[in-house]
Amino acid sequence: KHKILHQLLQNSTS
Amino acid sequence: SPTVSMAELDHQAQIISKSHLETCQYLREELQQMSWQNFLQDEVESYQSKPREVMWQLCAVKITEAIQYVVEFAKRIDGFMDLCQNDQIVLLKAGSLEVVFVRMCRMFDSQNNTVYFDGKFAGPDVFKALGCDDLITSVFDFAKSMCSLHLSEDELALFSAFVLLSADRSWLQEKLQVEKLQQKTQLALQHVLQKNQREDGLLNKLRCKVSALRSLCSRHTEKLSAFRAVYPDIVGTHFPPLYKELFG
Repeated sequence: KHKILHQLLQNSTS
Repeated sequence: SPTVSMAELDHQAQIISKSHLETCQYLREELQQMSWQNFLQDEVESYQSKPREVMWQLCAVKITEAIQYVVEFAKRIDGFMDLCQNDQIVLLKAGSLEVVFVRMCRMFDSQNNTVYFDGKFAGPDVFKALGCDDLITSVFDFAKSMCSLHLSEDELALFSAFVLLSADRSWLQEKLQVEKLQQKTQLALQHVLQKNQREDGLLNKLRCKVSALRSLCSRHTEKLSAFRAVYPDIVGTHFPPLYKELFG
């Protein structure tokens, strides 16, 4: 449901 | 709290300040350098004559950009990524726009009543085409009153984290965990306010801002649903997907 938010949370912090 | 040491509060304050500075989108010095750049009258008029949906889309894009920085801020807060993913999403869904409004005071020029937007400083009249004059006035008033508190970057960072970690959001699964984290952040904020020798009433003034933020965000939601009722396809096809996820 919150695909993009999930993705942003999973990306490692740059 | 006897369970949190001063060293721990210092550590929490440092991590949150660092996270804020790494993710604040614009440095204060950059903004100061740009502060003389106001929109000229013909530029203001060109924003005002944009079709309503075009101006909405532009603002949705700008809000979404700012929110992406807030997500990065959240991820760097000690303890945030230890929360369950449901709660991370709940907190960001409810709080990311509130943090954008808090951060807005860094980009706000109180003397001219302008905010940095789309490359220059803009007054409320720039946003006329949105058809939300009352909301825009409230957002500007909020920024002005936040500015009048003259928060330092570390105070602003901790207040932003405090807002984001609100334990009273609906649909949290591990409310107690969030409560602990928010409590620790509040203690760190108190600690920094004391260290910076701020006046006693400041924490209470900041607590009052929490309800103002909630009201701004619920009014943004109302305005969006009114807009969506008239332009459902524009929202569906032209608005940033993250914006739709957060406010849809």
